[in-house]
Amino acid sequence: AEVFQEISAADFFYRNRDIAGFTSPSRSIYSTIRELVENSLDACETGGIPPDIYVRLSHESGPLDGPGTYIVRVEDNGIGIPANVIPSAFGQVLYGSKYKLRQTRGTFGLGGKMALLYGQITTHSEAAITSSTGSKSRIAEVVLRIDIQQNKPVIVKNKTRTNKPHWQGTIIEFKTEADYSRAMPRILEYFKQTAIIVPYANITFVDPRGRLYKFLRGTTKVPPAPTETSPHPHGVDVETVQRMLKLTNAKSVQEFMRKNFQRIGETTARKFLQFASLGQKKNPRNLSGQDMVKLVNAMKNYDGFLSPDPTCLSPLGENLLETGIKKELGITDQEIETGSAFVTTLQRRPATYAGFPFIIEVGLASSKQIEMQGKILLFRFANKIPLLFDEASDVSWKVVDTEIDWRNYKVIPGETPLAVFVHVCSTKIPYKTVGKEFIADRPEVEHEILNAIREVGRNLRLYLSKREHLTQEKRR
Amino acid sequence: AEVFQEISAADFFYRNRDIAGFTSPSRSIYSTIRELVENSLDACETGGIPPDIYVRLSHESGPLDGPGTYIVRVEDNGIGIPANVIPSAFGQVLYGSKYKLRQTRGTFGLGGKMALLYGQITTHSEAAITSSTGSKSRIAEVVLRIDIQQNKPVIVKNKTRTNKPHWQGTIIEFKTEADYSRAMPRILEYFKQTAIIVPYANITFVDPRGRLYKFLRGTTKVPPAPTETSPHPHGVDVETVQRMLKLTNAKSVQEFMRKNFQRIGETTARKFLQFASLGQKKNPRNLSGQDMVKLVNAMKNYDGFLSPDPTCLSPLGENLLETGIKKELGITDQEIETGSAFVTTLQRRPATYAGFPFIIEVGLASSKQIEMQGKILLFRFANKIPLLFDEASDVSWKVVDTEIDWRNYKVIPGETPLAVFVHVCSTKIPYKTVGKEFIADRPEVEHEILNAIREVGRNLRLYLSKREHLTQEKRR
Ligand SMILES: Nc1ncnc2c1ncn2[C@@H]1O[C@H](COP(=O)(O)OP(=O)(O)OP(=O)(O)O)[C@@H](O)[C@H]1O
Ligand SMILES: Nc1ncnc2c1ncn2[C@@H]1O[C@H](COP(=O)(O)OP(=O)(O)OP(=O)(O)O)[C@@H](O)[C@H]1O
Ligand SMILES: [Mg+2]
Ligand SMILES: [Mg+2]
Repeated sequence: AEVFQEISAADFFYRNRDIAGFTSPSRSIYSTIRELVENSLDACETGGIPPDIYVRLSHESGPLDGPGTYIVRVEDNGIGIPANVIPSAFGQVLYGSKYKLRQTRGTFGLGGKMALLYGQITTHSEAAITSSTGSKSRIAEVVLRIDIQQNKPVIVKNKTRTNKPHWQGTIIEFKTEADYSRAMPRILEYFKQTAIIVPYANITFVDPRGRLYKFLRGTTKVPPAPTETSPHPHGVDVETVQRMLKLTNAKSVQEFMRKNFQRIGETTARKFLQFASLGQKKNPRNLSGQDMVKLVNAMKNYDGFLSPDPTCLSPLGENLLETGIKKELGITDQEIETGSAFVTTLQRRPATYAGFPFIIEVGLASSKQIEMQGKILLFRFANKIPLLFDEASDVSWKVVDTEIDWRNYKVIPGETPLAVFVHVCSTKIPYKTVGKEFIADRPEVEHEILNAIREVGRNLRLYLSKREHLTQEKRR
Repeated sequence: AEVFQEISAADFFYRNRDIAGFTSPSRSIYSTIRELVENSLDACETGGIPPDIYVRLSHESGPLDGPGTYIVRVEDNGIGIPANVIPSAFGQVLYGSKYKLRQTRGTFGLGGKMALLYGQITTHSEAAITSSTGSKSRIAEVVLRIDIQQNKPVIVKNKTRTNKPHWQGTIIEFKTEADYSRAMPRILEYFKQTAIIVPYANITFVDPRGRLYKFLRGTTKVPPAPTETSPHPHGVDVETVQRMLKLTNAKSVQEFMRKNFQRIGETTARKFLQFASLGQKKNPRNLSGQDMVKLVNAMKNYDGFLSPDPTCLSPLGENLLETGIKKELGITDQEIETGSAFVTTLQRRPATYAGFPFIIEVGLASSKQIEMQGKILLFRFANKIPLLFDEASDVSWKVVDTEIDWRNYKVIPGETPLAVFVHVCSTKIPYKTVGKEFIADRPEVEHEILNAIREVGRNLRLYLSKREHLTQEKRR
């Protein structure tokens, strides 16, 4: 007879940790560092704070080349975590502050826990979290493990102390099995690319040999934090509407539409309800299941709604992206002026997929310094996170490799020195896995990336034609 | 101030249903059908029952081309579900009978719930489950919805009735939004490929226009169901060992090793504990955290263990695979005998990755009937499931497209008529997502697929050389 069993969310992601990017000791130390750094960057940007992030990886035991035991420590000057929620924030899978409609790196309520979990299952390590939410707050010190089968924290220590230095921020430290020598190139590349896409952050990395890497900020201006938005009517289904109906105090369906969805005024609500042929005076709490289905289908099909509000997004901007690209590729302003190098960037207008707003930013760079390896050099970013793995499965690669005719832009793919940068910003990045390494080819997103690259491609073509022309002139 | 929230596993997979293969109305009806059919096939094979599966998709309302409302009904003659667990089996995410170390299609405790959930959020549908676990058991009739925020079933009806027809099996029925016209080619291809890899199953499909498709069994012999196995010492970590230690009644570490892991006898246990330098007489319950880490690391590094026991696997076998390939490609025995077509299959010996046993089966077929489309024609299977999406991200495609030098085997990729079949069987298929569409390039798995194709490639080369030779002979 079959034996039935329920497992917790923590147990699910423990058993399937490879799906979250924790396959091997080398891949896992990369995932650990990126999950913690992304938490720190979110915490700083939310507070409008120029991020100062310190990452130290120290070797404790075992071989230096190959899997050994390491100590991971990440410190930030972000908004901190209130003492009473620290245990759940780090000890309960599917718990967090990013289940909102606004652009953040975090989205699943899982990443930090996975990092701690991997350390725990490889070294039996406990995790120490130190945090303060403000110069006037006390400093919380929590040491915990995760009870994986129950999906809850096991508190080893939980106290607070006076905040003499008036510090605000968070420190995370725990032991983990890691293969640093194998992961090193990707970890360093992750920091370098983070420096492009987060040019207002200082990141310091101390590696196991004590080497210090500093990625200094190029600007102190932190963009305004994205603000939470209400759902757009194109992005809902019966479940979302049902939840809204339970909580609403609206007296009519018209008021319900205006209060629960973004950018719906009296006129739009009235016209929509006519289109949906749903009575306007009806009490929203009296809507039957059938009415809800009718309402949701009408919402999906009505084209009179305003496009989604993009204040929930926080793109980088064309100037900062250009600055970051020049810095990463070592292109000087002089080279740009004399025409021996070229950079063009573009921010598209907000678009949507499934009711979620998104913005595409792209950049193209041509410079003799770019070493071509027989294929297009592509840099991918999502919500200011560099994506370094699974390029072949990503929508940007699909566009760049199969949908752009590069000869149209005077480029021989893999030969002409060229780097392509794609940044996708959204309240819901269509990642294909919880490991956040590649983006699904949602038609609207694919289409926007394609159009963005075509647009900057024309600028590149102009530059390459000019240079070709000059070269021919010189020969005569 | 940040607002913290916990969400249930059902809410997580509702919000991220695209990760599970429920992106659009056309992709979702494909995922719905495959998840239910895979549950039915598992239920039959577990009982050694030749599967008779009936799938009916009927149109209820809305356009016939484009998203409309459909009724899905799947019936099987499998082992059924006990009445008391039906609500959780279909109403609680991360609940099921397949969290064991044996080869099954199901693995996450999620698929059936996702199908029901998608129907519920698009049409407010409830699901009707009818099941009996044996001719002597009563028939259970349950109607339920899923409370997504609480991750528990909401029972609308729950009764049993006398089993007059002495029936055993399961019937699932619910409404869902679907775009059948768009999904049809893939759904039919899924059934066709299932017929190759499950040649002992009868599948009947009635489509929305009332058309009947019958995929008849080629044999009544059902392979023996895989048996559950204990973990292999190479596949464990501190968490798994800790759970075993809590439950064990072993009086010594040596007895603990023998009782909890597969294929460890007295001698192996004794030699291993010498290697691990852990006292043999020690009470396993007195092992400290440090001891556990020491034990786990020693297990990973000790190479004196027997390779994993493959009775937990259930491959198809070379003969049945060849039969299925000939049937799918319309190759007759006469064509094989006269040399105008060729099929070769191979089952590799069991191998392992991360302590999980796996077996690779491959097939190559060359026949004038195979229309080449400028690229290698690849059929992928995992645990007797056809994988139809995300080919470019799959380890088999990586091997076939970038690691095999086909000219070595007298094949011009994309021109020479050739079909490649790869079947991976394991207690844990290294899927990259919960949508079960592509397999990660775990080095051991990639290596085995490569060696398997090279092996059958030599047979193909022999055949193609012979034919080339005969063609040259004819010309003289
Ligand atoms: N360094 C930090 N500073 C402030 N808050 C933090 C920090 N790290 C984690 N948190 C809080 O803990 C929560 C859980 O983090 P976790 O990484 O597990 O999930 P997430 O970031 O919300 O989503 P994701 O799984 O996508 O990373 C966060 O939502 C955030 O509120
Ligand atoms: N047709 C069926 N006959 C018998 N048992 C079934 C059937 N369908 C589902 N079940 C039972 O319900 C459980 C849950 O099914 P579900 O598809 O949600 O998860 P799973 O098959 O275990 O894993 P996966 O998410 O990988 O499909 C199964 O484990 C099985 O015990
Ligand atoms: Mg996070
Ligand atoms: Mg299933």
